[in-house]
Amino acid sequence: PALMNAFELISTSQGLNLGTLFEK
Amino acid sequence: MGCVRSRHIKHPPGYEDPVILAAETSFTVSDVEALYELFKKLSCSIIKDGLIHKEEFQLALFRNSNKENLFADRIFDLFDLKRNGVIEFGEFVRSLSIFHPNTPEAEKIAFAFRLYDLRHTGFIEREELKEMVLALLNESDLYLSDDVVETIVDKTFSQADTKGDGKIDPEEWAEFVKRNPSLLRNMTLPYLKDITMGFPSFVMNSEVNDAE
Repeated sequence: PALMNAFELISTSQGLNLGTLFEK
Repeated sequence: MGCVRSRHIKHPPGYEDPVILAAETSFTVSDVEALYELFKKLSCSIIKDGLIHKEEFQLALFRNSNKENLFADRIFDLFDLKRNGVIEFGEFVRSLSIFHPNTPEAEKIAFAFRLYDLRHTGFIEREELKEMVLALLNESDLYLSDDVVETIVDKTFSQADTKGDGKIDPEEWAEFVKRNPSLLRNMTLPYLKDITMGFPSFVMNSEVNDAE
């Protein structure tokens, strides 16, 4: 993780996964 | 009121004509009508008023209406264009359009910038970036020492803040995203291209004459 881009880390948040809105 | 299926049709506050919404977004009229089927479901899941409240948004994202999440809060606030605490149908469609595969990348880059500019200063500042990393770690039940978090934030900032003034401006952000395109991955929802397949019942509720 020390080598990871902070924004890449952030982009894994479940709160940013709007695909979930479309799950039945 | 907005939760009753009816062909003639009292719409909830914030409803907008699908033809107009289609003209102003990446969606077709049928797409907008299909999105209305989804919107009705989301906006009546807890408070049956035809508006999406924060708890309903959290319920849809997390299956839990009480789950606090910094990033879901930011998304909700950006969708709530009128800033009145709820997402209306027109706001829902206009905001989701940013996530459409056909929407220009520049719009996605600008939306992501606003998402990460937590304090609305027009810049992504170091403290904001650290706050977001800590929120992500907290959400994921991951532990990293403060030294490691500082290292991640410093390294990212050194790459993105090319002017070296301690904050990331929209121009630096756009350049950084061009060098790291994976950062926009969750700004595109391929499913939106086939939204009518997901909600075929829109045909039954369509108010738009096919000839229009």
